[in-house]
Parts: sequence; C-alpha cells; structure tokens
Amino acid sequence: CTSIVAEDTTGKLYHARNLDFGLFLGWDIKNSSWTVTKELKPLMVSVDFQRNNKTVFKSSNLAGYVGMISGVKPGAFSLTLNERFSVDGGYIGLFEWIVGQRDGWWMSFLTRNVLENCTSYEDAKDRLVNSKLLAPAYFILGGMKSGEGCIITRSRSATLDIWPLDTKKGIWYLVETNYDRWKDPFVLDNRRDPAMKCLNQTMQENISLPTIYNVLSTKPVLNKLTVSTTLLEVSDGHIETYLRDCPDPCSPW
Amino acid sequence: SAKDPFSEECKIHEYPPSGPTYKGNVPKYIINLDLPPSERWVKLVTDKKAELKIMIFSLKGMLKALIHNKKYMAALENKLAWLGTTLPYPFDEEIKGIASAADIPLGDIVVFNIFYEIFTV
Repeated sequence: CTSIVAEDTTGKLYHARNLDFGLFLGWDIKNSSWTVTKELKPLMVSVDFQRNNKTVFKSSNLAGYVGMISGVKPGAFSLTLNERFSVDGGYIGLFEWIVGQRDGWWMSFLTRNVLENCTSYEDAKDRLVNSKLLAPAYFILGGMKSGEGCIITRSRSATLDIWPLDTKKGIWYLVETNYDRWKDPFVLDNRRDPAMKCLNQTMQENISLPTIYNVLSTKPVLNKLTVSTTLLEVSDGHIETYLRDCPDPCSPW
Repeated sequence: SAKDPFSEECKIHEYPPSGPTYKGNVPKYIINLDLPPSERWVKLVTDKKAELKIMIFSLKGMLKALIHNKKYMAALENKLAWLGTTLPYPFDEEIKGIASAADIPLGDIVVFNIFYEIFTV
C-alpha cells in the first residue's frame, strides 16, 4: 500500500491511499494479474456508516470485511492502515488469541472503533498510539488543522515512532509504503522514492486530491497489486474510490 | 544507481480518472449502526454474494494446495468458526450475519476478516 497525507499552502489537509493486496496469492497468466487482487476489485465499496440517519464516518471497504482500512470522520480526522511486516507479526498475536491471551486489538477492528468512537484528531491519535495490538502496523492519520497529520509506526506492544507533518520545517507531506521511515525500502520494492519525487515535482502550492491521484497513478506506486485508489478530505467528509488496473509493462508489486 | 525497470515519469493529467489504469467507480452503501449487528451488512453482502464466493473459493483453493488432507481441512474450518465466536462484540455478530446472508461457512468469513493478522509476517 501507499498512503499520503499532505498539506497545501493554506493549511488544508489531503489524505489518499493506494490499496495493494494479493502478493503471491495466485498469478493469472491470461490476464497478467494477481488472482486475489483481481477478485478483490468487485468487492470494493464505499460505505457511509450512519446512526440516527446521520453520518458517523465514511469508508472505502471490501464487502464482507467488517474492519476498516481507509476512512474519514467528517470534520475530525481521516485514517488509513498500511501493513507493516515483522518477524514479530500478526501470526504470534493470532496464536496468543487462540490460547486465551485476548487483551490486544485486531488491527482493522481498532481502526473501525477509532472511526466510530473518537471525536477528534488528538483523540484518534491517542487511541492508535496507546492500544495493544495483535499485529504491527502503520497508521496514517490526517486532521482538520494545519500540522495535523502523522504516521504512527506500531509494533504489537509499543509505538516505535510518530512522524508528524511540520510545514515550518518544510515537511508538507508524509508518504508511507510498507517500510519504517528510518530504514531504506526493500531494493525491489521502492515505491517511496518515486512517490516523493512526484510530490516534490507537484509542489505544495499545487497539492490537491487530483494531483495526489496523479502521484498514486505513477508506476511503480501504481502496480499489479493495486486494487483501488481512495481520496479523502476531512473538512467536508469527502471520500472517493476508484478501481485501478496496471497494464503491462508494470511492476508486479 | 540502477533505474527501476517499471518506473515512469510522474503523471500529471490522470484526474478525473479515465484510460487504461481506471477500472471504474465503486458502489455506495449505507450501513445503519442502529440495526442489530447481524443485520447491518445484509443488503450489501446479498448484492456482493457471488463476488465474495469467487474470492473465497480462490483462497480455499490455494489453501487446499497446501493441505491435501480433507480431514485436516475440515478441522481447520471448524477451528476458524470457533475463532469467530471469540471475536469481540459487535464484530462477532456482524461476521455471523455476513456468513448467513452470503450463505458461506462462518470459518471462511472469519479468515477473510483476519487476513491482516495472517499476512504481516
């Protein structure tokens, strides 16, 4: 996955993501695509969660999946979840759950709970930083006001890093793929540098959801695993999701 | 430094989405949180039942390639269904409602919902 949070020169925040999934889950030779990636596309939906006929939050989701991977709480915050791979991975949390140690959160259930119940950027950040998890993760959080954006790097038990937007120091965007920011990405899977190059070329004064869509449409940020692109904007609770394809030549991940 | 063979110049006119990288919009649904959890997803899942079955059939096919023994597969499916009963409220009830509406075994819907935890290794 690739998630981006960016702030324009007026202090308005934008959030977007490419959902990449299905690596090594079957290769469809005829269509030159990953089997599960292809089969997830018709399951993508845009969902408006309502209580008393009023929107609580909106999300881009997979039919049959009750957790959240991308969502926006209008007037409060936006949130995306990126996978973080680790030896101390979710299978250990899963094992602990099976043997009865059930004090951690299932990842996408936590993001759903945050979108449903938290009422502000700070509230959401606090919950994402301090909850015990079953699996490591990157939480990409955006807010309403200037500077309200961060990437939270989590192990199962601790917060390893909080990387905030800071326009005074020239940090007007944050990009998260599936690697810790203090480490180089895997040499065969460098989506971070191409995304940063395109954001730098775009420049802060031109940043908007359409220009971020351009960045997320550039190979290898767009690749054979990309199921969809979701654009989020907090102030009016806007969410739009598009199914994607990556015709050859295209990176397999 | 070597250039990524698949990289390209930054795109600048991709929005509004069109062309070969655009596969379409996604349908919109409302989930009513005032309904009992088991009823919330019924409309959505009924509409997407066929697509959900295709995806789960693929996943099971891959799993069967690893676990040839039918007895082990049945035991695993039972275990996953049990796992579904241990999930926190309201997620457990929502998942049961989805399995029932889609007419798919509970264990299969459980495994779809815990994909994240399984794939972070």
